[in-house]
Order: sequence, then C-alpha cells, then structure tokens
Amino acid sequence: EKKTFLDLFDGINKNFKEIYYRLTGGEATLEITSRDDPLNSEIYIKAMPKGKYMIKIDALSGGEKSVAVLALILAFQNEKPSPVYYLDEVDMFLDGYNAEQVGKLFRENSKKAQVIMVSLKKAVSKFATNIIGVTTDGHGNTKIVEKYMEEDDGEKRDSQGDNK
Amino acid sequence: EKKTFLDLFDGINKNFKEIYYRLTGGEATLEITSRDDPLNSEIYIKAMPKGKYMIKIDALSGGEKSVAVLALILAFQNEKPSPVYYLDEVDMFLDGYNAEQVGKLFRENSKKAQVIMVSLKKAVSKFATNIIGVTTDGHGNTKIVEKYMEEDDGEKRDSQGDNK
Amino acid sequence: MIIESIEMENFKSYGKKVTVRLKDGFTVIIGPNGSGKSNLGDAMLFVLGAKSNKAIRVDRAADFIHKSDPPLKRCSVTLTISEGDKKYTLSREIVNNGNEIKSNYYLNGKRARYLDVLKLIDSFHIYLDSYSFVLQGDINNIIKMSGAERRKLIESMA
Amino acid sequence: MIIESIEMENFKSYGKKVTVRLKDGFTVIIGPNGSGKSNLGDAMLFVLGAKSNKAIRVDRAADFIHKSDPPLKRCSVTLTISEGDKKYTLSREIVNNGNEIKSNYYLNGKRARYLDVLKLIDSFHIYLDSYSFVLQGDINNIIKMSGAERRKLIESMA
Ligand SMILES: Nc1ncnc2c1ncn2[C@@H]1O[C@H](COP(=O)(O)OP(=O)(O)OP(=O)(O)O)[C@@H](O)[C@H]1O
Ligand SMILES: Nc1ncnc2c1ncn2[C@@H]1O[C@H](COP(=O)(O)OP(=O)(O)OP(=O)(O)O)[C@@H](O)[C@H]1O
Ligand SMILES: [Mg+2]
Ligand SMILES: [Mg+2]
Repeated sequence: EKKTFLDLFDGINKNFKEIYYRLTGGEATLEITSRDDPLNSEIYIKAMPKGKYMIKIDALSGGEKSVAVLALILAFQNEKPSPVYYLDEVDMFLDGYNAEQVGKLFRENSKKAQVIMVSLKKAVSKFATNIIGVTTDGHGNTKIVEKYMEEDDGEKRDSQGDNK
Repeated sequence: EKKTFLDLFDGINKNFKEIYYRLTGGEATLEITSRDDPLNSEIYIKAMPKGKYMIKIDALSGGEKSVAVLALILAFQNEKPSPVYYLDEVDMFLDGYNAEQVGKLFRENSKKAQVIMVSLKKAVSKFATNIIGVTTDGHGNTKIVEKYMEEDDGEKRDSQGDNK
Repeated sequence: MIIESIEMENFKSYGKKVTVRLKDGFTVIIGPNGSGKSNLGDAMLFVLGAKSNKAIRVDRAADFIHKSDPPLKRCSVTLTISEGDKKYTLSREIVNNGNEIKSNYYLNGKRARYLDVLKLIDSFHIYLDSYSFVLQGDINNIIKMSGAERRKLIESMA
Repeated sequence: MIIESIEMENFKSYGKKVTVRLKDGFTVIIGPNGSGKSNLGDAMLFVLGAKSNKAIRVDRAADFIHKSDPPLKRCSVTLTISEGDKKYTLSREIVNNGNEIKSNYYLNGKRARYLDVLKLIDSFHIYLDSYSFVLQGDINNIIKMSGAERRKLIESMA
C-alpha cells in the first residue's frame, strides 16, 4: 500500500521535474508532508520559474500556475502511457512564448501517440500535423469546415469537409 | 429589505440583458426562484446565444459561459458606477470575435471612466488608447518596457519607460 | 491503436449525421466559442468513458440528444478504431422512448454486452483516470485543490 | 477622479522604485506570464482596498515586500489621484521590523489615520463590492457559484 503509493509519487515527481524544466527552463517539485505516513499526508506543488525563488504555486501568477499544473498532468500521463490523448484548451492562460513550448512538446509526443487538442491559439496550431475547423450553421448545428492534412510528404492539402 | 433587494435585482437584470445583447446579439436573463421570498431564493443565469435555445449557462461552452458572466459583472458595475475600473484577463476564454466585441465595449466605456485592463489578446489591445508593457529582468524584477500614449491628436507616441 | 473516425448522429450540437476523420500525429481542433469543439471530446468520452457520466457535462442522459423541434428520440456515436491490422467499430446509442432512457453498445455493428465493451476498452489502455483526456477546466480544478485532495488524486491512480 | 500614477517601492515583483504613469481612457497592460501585470492591480488594491486583504493574493502581510537577499524591511505604494482641480497622493506602507508588521497610511505625505483614509476612499465611489475591480479568476468563480451564492452576492451589493 504505502510502498506502491510512494513509488508512484516518486515516478510522477521525476517526470514532473523533467517536463517543467523542458517547458520553462525553471525547476519544480512535488512535496509530500510525510513520507512515513503518505496515505494521510498532503501534497504541494512548488515551482521556481527561471530567475525566481522556489515557492508554492499559490503565490505564482495565473499563467505560471497553469504551466506547472500542465507539467504535472503530463507527468501523470507519462506514468501510464495511453495510445490516445485529448487536451481541451490547456493553453488558455499561457502567453505566446509558453504556448509555443507546449505546441512543440505535443508535436513531439505525437510521434508516440495520437494527440488531439482543442486550442484557440495560433502559437499552438502552427505545430499541428492536422487541423480540423468547426463552426455552427447559425441554428446551433456544428459543421466541419476545413481540414488540412499533412500528407506523408509533408505537404499540406486543403480540403472542405470529408477527406476523400 | 425585500423591496430594496428586488429593485436592485431588477436593475441588474435590465442592464444584464442589454449588455449581453450588445456583446453577442443573443438574449440572456437572470431568474430568481421566488419573488415572494427573495432573500431565501436562488438566482440562475440563462442565456440564448444567437440561433440557439435559452438554457442555463451550465450547459453552454466555456467561452459562452464566460461572455454571459462578463455581461453580468458589467451589469453590476453599471448599478454602481465607479470612476475607475480594473479588469484582469476577463477575455481569457474568448475567441477572436468575442474578444473584439469586449475591446470595443471597453473603449466606449472609457469615455465615461478610467478603464485599466490586463489582456494577452491583440483583439483587445488594438482598441486601447494607451498601452503599458511589462516584463521581468530575469531576476524576478518587473520592468516597465514601453508605453504608447495616444496624444490628443490621436497619434501614438512610442516611448521607453517613463513618459517625459 | 488510433481512432480513425468519429461518426455522430444527433449527438449534442451535431445534428443529423456528421463524420470526422482523424489521422495519427498532432491534430488541433479550432473554431469559435460554442461551435462544438469540446463536444467532439465528449463524443469520444461518450463511447470510451463508460464508467463516468460526470465527465461529459450533462445532467440527464437525454441531454446527449441533439435538441430540435419536435424532439428526437435517439443519438449515437461510432468510433472506428484501428490497432495494428485489426479494425473495430465501437458505438453507443441513447434511445429515449418517453418513459425510459436506454443506453446500448454495438461492436462491429452487433449489439454487445456492457461487460464485453468494458473489457475491450480496457485493452486499449486509455487511462482516463490518469488524465489521458484533459477536459476544459481540469487545470483550474487542480490549481484550486487542497494538499489532501491532490494526495487523493494520486492515490486513485495507484 | 482618475489615478494619475502608481509609484511602487519594493512592492511584490517591483524591486527598488518604479513609477507607472496612467492616463484617462482605455489602458491595456500587456506582457508575458509572471511579468507583473496582476501585481499592478494588486498595488492599486493595496491602497484602495483597505477593507480586504484576501483580494491581494497574499498569505501574510510580509509577502507584499519584494523578496530579496537580505530581506527588505519595507514596501510602499503611492497613488497620485486627481479629482477635478484637486490632487492627492495617497500611500500605504508595510514595515516589518522582525517581531511585528505595521501598516501605515499617508495622505499628501503626512501620516493619516485609518478612519480618515476610509472616508477619503469612500468619497471616490470606487465600489469594490460591485466588481469595479475584476481580479484574475473572478469570472470562473461566478460561473461555479450555486444559485444561493449568487443571491448572496447580489444581497451584499444592496
Ligand atoms: N443536446 C444538445 N443539442 C444541441 N446543442 C447542444 C446540446 N448540448 C450542447 N449543445 C450546445 O453545444 C454548444 C457547446 O459546444 P462546445 O462546448 O463544444 O463549444 P466549444 O467549441 O468547445 O466552445 P468554447 O471555445 O467556448 O469552449 C453549446 O452552445 C450548447 O448549447
Ligand atoms: N513579494 C514578492 N517578491 C518578489 N516577487 C513576487 C512577490 N510576490 C509575488 N511575486 C512574483 O510576481 C510574479 C507574479 O506576477 P503577476 O501575478 O503580476 O504576473 P502576471 O503578469 O499577471 O502573469 P499572468 O499573465 O500569468 O497572469 C510571480 O512570479 C511571483 O513570484
Ligand atoms: Mg470548449
Ligand atoms: Mg495575471
């Protein structure tokens, strides 16, 4: 019980540090209040954006908190790899620079799994291999309006609706 | 007691409908579960984006919810006008179109009050009369980096740091 | 394993029959607020997330069915999944015949028992509890969690 | 009434002395994540929001003081406010002399009593309770409120 939990915690924490560094160049870590009694303890997220001090994420800015939590979620995913990932506007709080780092990372991850993401930011969709555009017809019906599929030779093909 | 509350509720609701229509072209309303016993009732927000049905905001999308709540907040502000407003990334969930509507509205409101807003979106900052850019020096110190002040003749003046 | 296509019939904002083809790699879904982006994620969860209704933002199962006048009785989502050289179609439908709502699963076009479906989904190793699907708002929820809630979250993954 | 400038001395991420001049009209603050945009809003609230500490995202008053090595003992924010042809400077400082933390207000450079400051702020009619200041996350909080919480919110404005 205790050992399984601590092994999982340590595995997640190792991933978390690596991914946070990869996204921001800063350091981050999970802290558990008691390793002796893990199943009654509390877990805190601490992060140190580049050039700053290591503090609990509560004192960071909106964007800095969301980068740290995104790194944690990706660490959860790494612990139990899945063939398909779906991420819905996880870049919402991020500025252009951070959004690009996230786009790059997901493009890389998509070599090992199918990654499907909803995003409103160009800084992310520019890293996509395929883009699906949706809109409504004015009466609440969703229409699929455009698709760019990167053909195997890397060239983008623009087609309306269904891909033949 | 009851009367003051109902008068305030009706005032806010009237503003809310107008502002929501102004931002989206759709209809919205506040509903109170009991006008007879208002101080023990519940208040729901219902909205009908253009071309859709009137439903509680819980069933709407992330962006549609945030436009409705932003309209409600602006209705609160209208009830008790203030000379200064500060709004921190209230456009976070919005797509380009909705963000522009918000930018336009704030530009108009800024004729009657000082409006100070934090935004990451160009669709909003293009409506600003003044822009203040901040950044960090790499050691966690904030630096003010640029300011465009629209001179009275409408021409933007670019200056570093303090305006002489 | 990849999801090759999502076919929706009167599912939420997708009226009539709409098919979305998916490819391997990094797919980004773009579009205005309220256009139906998150509903695509809900469509996948509707079939794969058998264990949890909560995740798909509806109060009653009838809310899955595309709202229209007169009300429709049925909605369905079919995922075409390929794994190595095998292909499956896995679908789920909701039928609302007035006094009761039924939820049925089909595997390659034939009615399938719920337990068989669960076993098949487990074989795909899509760990929903380890956030392989990150819904709109999940990040905010974790930011607001207390230290004890975060420990419980990790416990649930063990 | 408009706020003409915000002068910060070792306030949160604003080390040393930084002055931001403001004009009338629509001012937008831009910049990367963590650069100090919301801290500008906190600086205004620090002076004007005398009644509520919660709004400024700190646990202890000492967290207002810019972190540095060795730790600093004092921070302050001065707002220059003009109303018609009158001009005021209203400032607040936090002094941490080790065993206690003091918060002092100054009006036009002279120490002011807390009650005088409250009366002056009330005269500006900046209704913080009616959301004249909308902080990062306020929209999300209202979206998540229950029907009873929303009624209480409106009650607090009456
Ligand atoms: N059963 C239904 N019938 C018709 N429309 C529905 C149904 N259920 C949900 N909708 C509509 O679908 C829309 C929401 O779509 P969705 O949440 O996918 O938007 P989105 O593209 O993710 O937007 P955002 O960028 O704001 O998150 C809402 O307007 C909602 O009213
Ligand atoms: N007392 C302090 N001393 C030094 N730095 C501090 C202090 N208090 C807060 N900070 C730092 O200020 C930064 C946050 O600034 P702020 O919240 O204004 O960012 P922001 O520009 O609003 O970013 P975002 O776009 O992500 O919301 C954090 O990195 C935090 O560590
Ligand atoms: Mg969405
Ligand atoms: Mg901020």
